[in-house]
Amino acid sequence: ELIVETTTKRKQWPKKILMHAIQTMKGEQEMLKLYQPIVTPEEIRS
Amino acid sequence: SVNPMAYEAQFFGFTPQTCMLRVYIAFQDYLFEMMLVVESVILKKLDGFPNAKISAFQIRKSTEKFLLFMKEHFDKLFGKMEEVLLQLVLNIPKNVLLPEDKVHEQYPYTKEQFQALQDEIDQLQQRYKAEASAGQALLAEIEEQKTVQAELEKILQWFDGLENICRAHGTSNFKESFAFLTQNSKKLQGVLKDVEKKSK
Amino acid sequence: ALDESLAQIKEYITRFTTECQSWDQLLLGYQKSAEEMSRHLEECKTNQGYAEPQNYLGTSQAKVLSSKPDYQKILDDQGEVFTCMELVLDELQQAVKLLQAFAEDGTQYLRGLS
Repeated sequence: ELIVETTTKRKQWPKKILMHAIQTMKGEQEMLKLYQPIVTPEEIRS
Repeated sequence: SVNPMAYEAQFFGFTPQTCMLRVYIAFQDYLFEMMLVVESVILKKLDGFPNAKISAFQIRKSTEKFLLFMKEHFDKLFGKMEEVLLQLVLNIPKNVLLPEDKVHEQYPYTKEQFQALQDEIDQLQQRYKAEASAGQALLAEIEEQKTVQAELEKILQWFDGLENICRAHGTSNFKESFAFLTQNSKKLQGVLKDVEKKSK
Repeated sequence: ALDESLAQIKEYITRFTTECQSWDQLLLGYQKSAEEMSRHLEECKTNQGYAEPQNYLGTSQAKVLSSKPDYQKILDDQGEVFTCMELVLDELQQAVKLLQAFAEDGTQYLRGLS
């Protein structure tokens, strides 16, 4: 049972991990696209 | 030595040893079943011979003996069959990669290489954010420059306005006008002195 | 031989159990990262992506940004121009008033004389 359980995980877990990794990377990419740092111009006194 | 045959288990979904064990148990169960069937047939036939000196107990003993005999032979033969099946059928050759492991064939990454890639990605993300921030800072500075430019233009406009006023009142050059005014005042002074003298 | 086999089996059990746990931890780790990333992304979308700016040192524009002039000082320095112009115009006004007064005096004197 333990051998079968372990080898099933060897076979299937990488696919699931890949799925989550892709989701994470796509999220990171989208966040970078949305990234808008706010830099306010200094007040210039007339 | 114990061989877990893990790669085969990964492919089949069961260990080859479990498979052989289940085949063995199936065969064994069938053997027991057959023995019982044979025994019942013999007992039935025995009913047809009421004067037979053979008892059901003896039949049972013989059945057990026969079963033992068959089991011993079966075990020997099954042992050979199991060896052949495990080596030649339920076996993945050492040079074979299963499809799910094909990715490791050409690009084996070490833990350090993976970490280096991760670090590079993090660095690139930081650099991107820094460049985006620098871009925004430059845009903010452009806004500041526009404000300063507008103020400086106001000053220039003020000077232009002053010049226009002077020109409108006939004075385009302060220095010249002032010099002219001073000269005329001196002339007037001279004339007045003259008149005063002549008047006296 | 039996003892040896048993020892091997125990070792395999330990190794496979550890491996199972490692796989589960790895999967859980990536799953959590993905969930956290989704949450951050939602937060980011709510904020419309607005964020604190990063440090500019080391960027391609670092030189330009670090040589930013003091715009306020540039404008403040123009105050001197105005001060100077105020003084000049004051002096001019005084001088012209003086000349005007002289012209009036002169005219009056000549009128009187005439």
